[in-house]
Amino acid sequence: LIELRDVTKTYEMGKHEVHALRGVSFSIEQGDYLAVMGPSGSGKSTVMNIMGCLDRPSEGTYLLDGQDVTKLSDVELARIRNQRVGFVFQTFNLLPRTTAQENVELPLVYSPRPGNRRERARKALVAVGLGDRLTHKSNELSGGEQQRVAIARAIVNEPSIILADEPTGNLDSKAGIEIMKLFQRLNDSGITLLVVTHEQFIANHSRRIIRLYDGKIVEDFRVADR
Amino acid sequence: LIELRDVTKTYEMGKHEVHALRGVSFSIEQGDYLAVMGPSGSGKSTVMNIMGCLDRPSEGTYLLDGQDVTKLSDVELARIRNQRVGFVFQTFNLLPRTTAQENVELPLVYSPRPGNRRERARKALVAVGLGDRLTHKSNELSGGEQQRVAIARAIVNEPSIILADEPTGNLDSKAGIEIMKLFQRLNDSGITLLVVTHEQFIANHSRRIIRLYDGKIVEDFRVADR
Ligand SMILES: Nc1ncnc2c1ncn2[C@@H]1O[C@H](COP(=O)(O)OP(=O)(O)OP(=O)(O)O)[C@@H](O)[C@H]1O
Ligand SMILES: Nc1ncnc2c1ncn2[C@@H]1O[C@H](COP(=O)(O)OP(=O)(O)OP(=O)(O)O)[C@@H](O)[C@H]1O
Ligand SMILES: [Mg+2]
Ligand SMILES: [Mg+2]
Repeated sequence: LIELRDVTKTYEMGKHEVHALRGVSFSIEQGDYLAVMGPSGSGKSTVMNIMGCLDRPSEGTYLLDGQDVTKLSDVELARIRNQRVGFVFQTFNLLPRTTAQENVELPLVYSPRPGNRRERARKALVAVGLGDRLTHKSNELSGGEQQRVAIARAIVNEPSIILADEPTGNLDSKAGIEIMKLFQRLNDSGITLLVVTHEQFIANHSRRIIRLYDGKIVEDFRVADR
Repeated sequence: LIELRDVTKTYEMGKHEVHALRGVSFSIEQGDYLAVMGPSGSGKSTVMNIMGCLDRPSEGTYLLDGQDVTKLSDVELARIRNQRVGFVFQTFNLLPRTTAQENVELPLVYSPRPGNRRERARKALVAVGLGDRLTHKSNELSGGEQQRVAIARAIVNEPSIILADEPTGNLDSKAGIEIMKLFQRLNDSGITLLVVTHEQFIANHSRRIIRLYDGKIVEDFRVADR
């Protein structure tokens, strides 16, 4: 499904360069469930953004379903992203003066699914425990509630791939467990799942862990049977 | 130093009310080191914002050094905030097209301290491990780096009270431990510290834990000697 070969990402900062990714290669099958771990600044969000078609590598290849995504135009990249990928951003990226329900409806505007948009959004918010927060605007929600709106928005159009960047960083253990159960249900239904996390407890819910260090992969192993 | 008596916070949402705080009372001595825990939406950020003079209670009293802060004007409240409180926001609140160093210098513009502003900002960024990221703008930093800039900004003018709302939510365990060591040094020097966290490991570094549930305090106990 996903294949990265020798992917690098370099930022030019005037006098010096930042090598966010220094040659990353791995492949992911449909239906896989991965955790991505590593220190702050090691390149996790960068590799997630490339996989989610939000960014392009500086060098290397990204094959999605065998298609070289690096060769596509911005418009084609955006179309793939809207139709196939659900992204939970590390900093949520909700529309500010917009309600929880409107934020979650947004992906359905770009990539419609059968059924009523408002009802789909409501169900996604109920699934993350926010059934009583539908009409709150983004700035009228707690940090963990905003994080859960971002999760609901990523799942509402039933994408085939979900990329979740630190989805439980602002959640207490009980709410975090609820999200893990939700992710397990989605994976059981065939959705491919990548979760960036710094918490080993969260990573242990996945079936495979990729660990980054200074822009390189230093570990890539299957989690013991559970 | 800090005394809250029967503090409530209610949001009017048209047809219904949200009771974010339902009568919270506790007191804190100078030099104390507290963790504040509780489920998502239980009122932690709300009570922190009131203590940091960023918000006012709907009812009840907030005494800071014996002075009833609820009676002050917005201008007086802002002055106390700038001079006495360092706040690490749950969503960082960095200025977007501004470098790490400029963001950290900002509190020193409003409440100058002796010495060179740029040098103080640089030292605070080195203390959180970002000595090589001074010139990166906020959007050129990883999530955990942004979080650490927010921490550096909160400590740079050596406030007497630091309120940190989920300061390690985006940090790997190693970076999180570094921040806990920094907080311990600050507390050793006499600074009063309140840390909101959902991670027990982080809470165990404090000397007292206050647990919120549905806008009320349900636990308030000293951590066993360590
Ligand atoms: N401006 C607002 N208008 C209406 N409701 C609000 C507003 N701000 C916060 N709330 C509600 O008040 C409750 C408490 O919010 P608060 O931010 O204090 O929670 P919290 O304990 O910090 O949660 P988290 O762990 O998710 O950050 C939440 O349920 C939230 O929806
Ligand atoms: N636009 C940019 N310009 C320059 N450097 C950048 C830019 N974006 C990211 N970086 C740098 O690239 C490195 C990797 O960033 P990335 O966001 O992938 O890290 P991360 O592993 O997600 O970290 P965290 O756990 O803190 O979120 C960081 O050191 C960061 O400073
Ligand atoms: Mg990141
Ligand atoms: Mg909060």
